[in-house]
This record gives sequence, C-alpha cells and structure tokens, in this order.
Amino acid sequence: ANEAQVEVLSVTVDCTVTSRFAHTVMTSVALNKANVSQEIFFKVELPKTAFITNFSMEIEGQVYVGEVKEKEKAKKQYEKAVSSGQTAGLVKASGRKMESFSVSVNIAAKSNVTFILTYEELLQRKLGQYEILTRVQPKSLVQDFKIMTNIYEPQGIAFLDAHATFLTNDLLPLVDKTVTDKKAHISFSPTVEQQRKCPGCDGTLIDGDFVIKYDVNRGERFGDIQIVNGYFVHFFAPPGLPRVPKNIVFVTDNSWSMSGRKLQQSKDALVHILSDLHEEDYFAVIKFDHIVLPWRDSLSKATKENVEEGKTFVRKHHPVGGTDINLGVLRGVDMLVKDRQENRLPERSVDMVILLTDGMPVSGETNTKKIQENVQSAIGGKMSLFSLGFGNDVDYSFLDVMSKQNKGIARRIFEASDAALQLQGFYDEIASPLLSEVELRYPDNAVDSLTKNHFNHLFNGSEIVVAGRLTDNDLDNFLVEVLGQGFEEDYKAEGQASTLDQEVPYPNEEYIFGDFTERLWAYLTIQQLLDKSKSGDPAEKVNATAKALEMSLQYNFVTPLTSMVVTKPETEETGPLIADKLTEEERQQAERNRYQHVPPVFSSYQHTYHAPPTQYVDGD
Amino acid sequence: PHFIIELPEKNDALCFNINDKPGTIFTLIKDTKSGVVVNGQTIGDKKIPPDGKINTYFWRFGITHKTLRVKLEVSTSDINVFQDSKWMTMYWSNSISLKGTNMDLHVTKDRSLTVTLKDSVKFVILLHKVWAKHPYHQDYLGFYTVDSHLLSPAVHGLLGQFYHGVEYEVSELRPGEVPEKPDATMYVKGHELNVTRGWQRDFRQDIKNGENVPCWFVHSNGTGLIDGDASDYVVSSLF
Repeated sequence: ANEAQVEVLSVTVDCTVTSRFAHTVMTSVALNKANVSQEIFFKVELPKTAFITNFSMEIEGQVYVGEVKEKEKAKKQYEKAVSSGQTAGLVKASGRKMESFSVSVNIAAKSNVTFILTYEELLQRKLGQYEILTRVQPKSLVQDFKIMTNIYEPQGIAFLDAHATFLTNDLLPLVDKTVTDKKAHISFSPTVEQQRKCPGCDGTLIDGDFVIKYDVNRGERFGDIQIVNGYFVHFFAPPGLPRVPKNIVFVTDNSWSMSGRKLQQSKDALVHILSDLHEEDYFAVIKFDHIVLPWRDSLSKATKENVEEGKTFVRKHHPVGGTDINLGVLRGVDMLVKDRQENRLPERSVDMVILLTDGMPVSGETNTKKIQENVQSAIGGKMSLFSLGFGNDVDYSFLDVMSKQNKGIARRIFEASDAALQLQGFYDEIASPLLSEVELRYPDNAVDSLTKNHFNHLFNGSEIVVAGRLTDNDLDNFLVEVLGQGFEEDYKAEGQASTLDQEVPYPNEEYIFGDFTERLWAYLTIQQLLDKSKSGDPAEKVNATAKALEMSLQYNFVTPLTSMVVTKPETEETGPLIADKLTEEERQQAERNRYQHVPPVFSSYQHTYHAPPTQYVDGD
Repeated sequence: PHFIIELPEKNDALCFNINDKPGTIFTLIKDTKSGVVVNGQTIGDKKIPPDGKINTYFWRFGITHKTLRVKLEVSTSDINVFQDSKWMTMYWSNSISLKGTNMDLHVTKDRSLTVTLKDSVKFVILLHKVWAKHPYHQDYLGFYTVDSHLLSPAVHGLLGQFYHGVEYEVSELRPGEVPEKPDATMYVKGHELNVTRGWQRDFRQDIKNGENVPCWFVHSNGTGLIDGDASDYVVSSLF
C-alpha cells in the first residue's frame, strides 16, 4: 500500500481443516484515501504444497474473478500480456516452504477494493505431526486483523500447539486456543493498538509465520476411513509398530564444489546421523568425486565401535575432483546387492541408499538420462534410493525422477547455516521404517478411481493416505484390508469403513465444506499424476499429464499445468494477469538467478593439503 | 605387498605392488649419509590359494642405524633390539614403552610397534594377526614411515626414494577395465605410464578393515615409477 494514502481496513485468514485437508481463504480490504486513483498491491504467501483454487477482486461493486485455464492455452490467448512480461511475478518462490502471490490494481479515489485468495492443500504428517503455516505481513496497521483456524478431525486431536515467530509476551495471551475431543479452534485477533511496534508509531509487530502443529489419535490397526458424499479417504499410521532394521549406504559427494561450509555441514550431519543408527542396522559410507572411495567394501553392523570408525572416515578427507554420480551410486547399490547375495544382512530388513550431492555429474557418465537408466537397472526394484540435492547447482529434477524411479524421494537442501539440520531432518523422516511393501485393499466392486494404494514403506511419524470414489453412492460400509511386511512378521489388518455422519462428531455445527473428501481425492490424484508425468514411461507420461490437466480444470486447481487468468478492470489497456504454479525446478532457477551463483568447475587435482605424508608398505 | 606414496603438495597418492617369490628381501630405506637401512623379507601364503594368485607380504624387517649403533629385527613373532652392544627380545603380546638416548620404542599389545630413531626417522610397524588355522594366510607386517624429513636427500630404497617427493603429471583420464577405476596417463621420471585410479588401505586406525586411500596405481611392480626395477632392491640379508 502507498503509505498513508491507503488504509488497510481488514486482513482475515480463515482456515478450515477437515481430516487433514486444509481450505484457506485470505481476504483483504483496502481503501484508497487519496483524491486521485492509485495502484494498490495485494501480496500474500501460501505454502508451496498448496493449489490456488480461487481469486477475486471486488472494485466498486464489480467482482473480477480469476479463471483457471490450461496453461498453454492461457498463454496463447493472452500472448500480448505474456510478451509484455505481465505474467511474470504473479506467483514467485518465497523461501523454502512458501510461494508468494501478488497482484496490483488501480483504484479510484476514495474507493475500496477487496481481494480474496483461496487455496487448498492436504497436510502431510511428518515426524508425527501436521503443520499449518500462515505467513502474515500486513506491512501496516490493520483495523480488523484476524487469523482463524478451525480443525475438524473425526479421529480426535492428540495434541495441538500454536505459536508465531512475531509473538511477544504481550501478544501471546491473544492466541485463543480451544481444543475439544474432535475439534480445535485457534484465533488471533490483535487490535490496532496491540499491533503497534511502539505506542504512537505506525509500524506493526505482525510480520512472520503463524504455525499450528497437531496430531490425531490412532487406534485401529487398519487405520481410519471416512466416507463422505460418495468418496472415501483412508488414513493409515497405526500405533505401536516396531521399527524394521535398515541397511543403509550413504553415498556422499566429495567433489570440489562441496568445499568449505557445505562439506563441513555434510560431515557434521552425517556424523550425527551415524550416531543415531540403531545397533541392529547395517551401514556403509562411500565418498565419491571422479572416483569412489568406500569406507569398507561391505556394510558393517552399527555397533558402537563401527559407528565410531565410520565417523572417523566421514570426518577425514578433503574434497577433490569432479562429480561422478553414476559411479558413486552404482557402487552403493552393488555393495547392498552383494551383501544381500552373501546373506550378510538380516532377512527382514530394509535396504536403502542415500545420495548426497551438490552438483551436476561432470565426470564419468554425464548424461543424466543414462545415469537414471543405469541406476534403475542396477537397483531393479530391490532397494530405495533417497537423494539430497544440496544448493542451487544440482539438477533437482534429475534427482527427483531418479529417486521416484527407485522407491524413494528427493529433497532439496538449502545452503544456509541450518543445512546440517535439514539433512538430519530428512534422515529422521526416513530413519525408522515400520512396514515395507504396504498394500491397502478395497473391494473391487465397491470403489474406483483409487489413488496409489501400494507403498514401499511406512515410516515412523508419517502417514499413508489413500482416497477413492465409491461406485455405489448408497454404499454405507465396506471392508478394507491392509497388508505389509513388518519386523519379525507380516502385517495384516482388516476393518469395516462406515459413512461419516457429521452430526455425530460435530453436532450443531454448520457444515464445513461438504465436498472436502472429493477435493482431497482430486488433490491427491493430481499430485500423483504430476509425479507420474515426470517419471513414468513415455506413454504413461502423456496419459498422466492429460488426466492431471483435465482434473486441474475440473476442480479449479492452479497446478503446473494450469494458469489462473485474472482480468483487471483496465484489461483493455494492459491485458490480464496470469498466475502460474511453480515447479521445484522453476523455484530453483529463480534462486540461482537471485544469487547469480557460478557453479564451481573441476579443472585440476591440486588443492591445499593439511595432513602429514606417510609412505608405507602393507598387505591387502 | 602394496606400497603407498603420499604426496601432500599434490594432495594425491601413488601406489604400486611389488611381487616376487616368497622369501625375497627388499631394501625399503637406505640412507648412507645417516646410516639408516631398512630391509624387509616377504612371506607367501601357506599354500597356493584356489585362485592361483600368489600373494606375498612382509613378515620380517631388519632396521639398522649405523651412527646410533642400533639394530632391530622385527618379525611377526617377536621384536629383537640390539642396543648398547647387546640383544634384547620383546614380544608382541605385551605393551611396552622404552625411552632410550638414541631410540624410543613403543609396543601396543598385539598391534603395533612405534620406533623413533633420534634425529633421523620415525616409523610404525603394524602386526596383522591372522587366525592361526587359516588354510592360506598367515601373520604379516606393515611398515609406515611417519616422519622421514631428517633423512638425507640421498635416501633411496623402494620407499626412501620418494621421501623428498616425486614430480609427475596425470592427464587423459579415460574409462578403465573396471568402471570405478578409470585409467590415465602419467608422466613421471621421463616415462609415460598407463595408470589406474584406485585405492589401497591404510591400516593404522583400523587394523582389521583399514581405511581406503585413493591413489594412482602404477602397474608391473611399479615399473617406470621406481628407479630401476624391483630386482635392483633385492638384497641377500636383513642386515
């Protein structure tokens, strides 16, 4: 807003969560107090895992609504706007977890404008909790400021915590939190005086993240199923499962580009991670640059002695040479395969490779497609590959696809002082497999359009979610079966799902948003189709892309395949604005541009050496 | 036995194997100026292993320091020290520390012997114990020089010739026979050699598994890297 000439009358963030599916509406009303028309900006931040579903502006009684269109068509249709650069910047990356949506519009003198942005996301359970993150930066004092969250969890709320980065001791009591068995209400609504940085000054204290964390109760062995309006969702994260031992090979990049802080952080994180290994786990460490340097030729049991020796190996060595990802990963895979063949590993245990790299393959095999083929062929479905892409020089999509092709996931690690913690955090998420080869079965004749129902692993603190459509709308219950491989024995659970009667958990409650199960199903389906469109075979990719596009349009989601076209009052002169959804690669590219980072190039073997030399002779 | 030459100024290492028939005695260090000589005798496996490959290792070292009038004979069974005109025997089964005017010795039970010879050299000998009933292998020793900078520029021997560095260049990195061990061309001592990137093990920290040290491997008994050939270092006795 333009200083004192614009008054922000209200900012409201209204979030409703029903069975992990969050629907957030951000509303802002501003008044142009000036005697002339002027541009007013609306800029908000939303989680990058969310899809925008609606945007509207109300100006002088006229409502301008954003329309979700196929991305390519929208661009062609509004070529003029695209060529004049107006599409750029409606949605931008903002930090690690968020993206910003911003729009500006000319408002006549003494007029109001109301902006309303709606987005939806399925909250993911990580390390035993869901997180609702709201970033609020009103920039000026607001007459009516309100953050309101209502959570409806039929399983019951196990715990709930709400805090904000900007909360002072004075503001803390203003966070109103009411938690009953299946419902929670959290609100924060400071007055203008309470928002002030100091008495009499215009600055606002409200600037930062408002975070709610919670978890739900777990009871049934088969999980929890909710059926609403012809769609069902199945949440599976049973309590009390023993962890399955794991055999883990850490393949870490030791090339030059890792020099300095990145290498130190990687070493710190890995040393910490090794300390956290359970004694029944097996592990190996392989460093690679243009050659591979295994700590040992096979995996070692995580005894105290071995862990200490592994840590010593991790701490040693200086970065050298270029990056041969192909060689490093294949060596790790080969080690696991060989140890399995030679029965050196416990029969009931999970095999995984964790790759940490910060750069593109510049040594050995450099064709990323070929590396993906080599790795997939070597792994042959026998283990999971998790990849950590450190910094902005790494080709994240290459790692992402390679991991997904091999029962794993990739994660970006941002270069910052907390990088070691990010690495440990990722490891903690996957450190405790509880079940492997989990399959959730439903009667064929009762359901269709199932989302993915086979999962390679269930990790401690996470949750498996499957949704689907009932073929018979009148169906009130059906049988479900969950199968998996656990520690010592196979896991099998059966249960009966029943239609959720909203009146029972939420009597006298005006219903929340009736089609949430259907939208949750659509959200999940689109996410999985988008994944498939990157890592499946060519025919699958085409089909998945087409289906994801169709559903994005049907459910009004702004996904990487669609755009939201926002028509402004002054369209005739300036053309519409188009909001796109960023992919992780686009976010990364934006960061590269921001930092103007020059990737280090491997050019020589020489660098400073600190250890004293030894000449020796010994046996093999 | 495998030889490792660490080259700090290049942050790199060179390695080669020397193989000959069991029982051969090689000169590892010979510094005529300071009077330091280290010879080592090899031993083979108990019998030829199924793969037919004859492996040799050092099992006995003879160390002489003429100026200090000190001799050591270290084998896989015992350690004999000649000092002040008399021999003394120590066993690997005891931890021992001896501080003398010209020499310090430290035995870590069943594991290592550290020798510091005054104003000349410090080295460590590792004892690799093998299960006594192993059908093929038997105990052997490793020899690590940890401080050799006081030896004269004339020092020679299979290890000694590298104590004051070696000039070389590596280029033309290319795929090797094994994917994880690329080949390259090394220019050293006027020769152009085909070398392979690999690693050898340093057992000082972890006597059982060792720790891998990446190095450029020079084939054929270090031909081209060592002065002359391996037979030039063969001697007839330990002292």
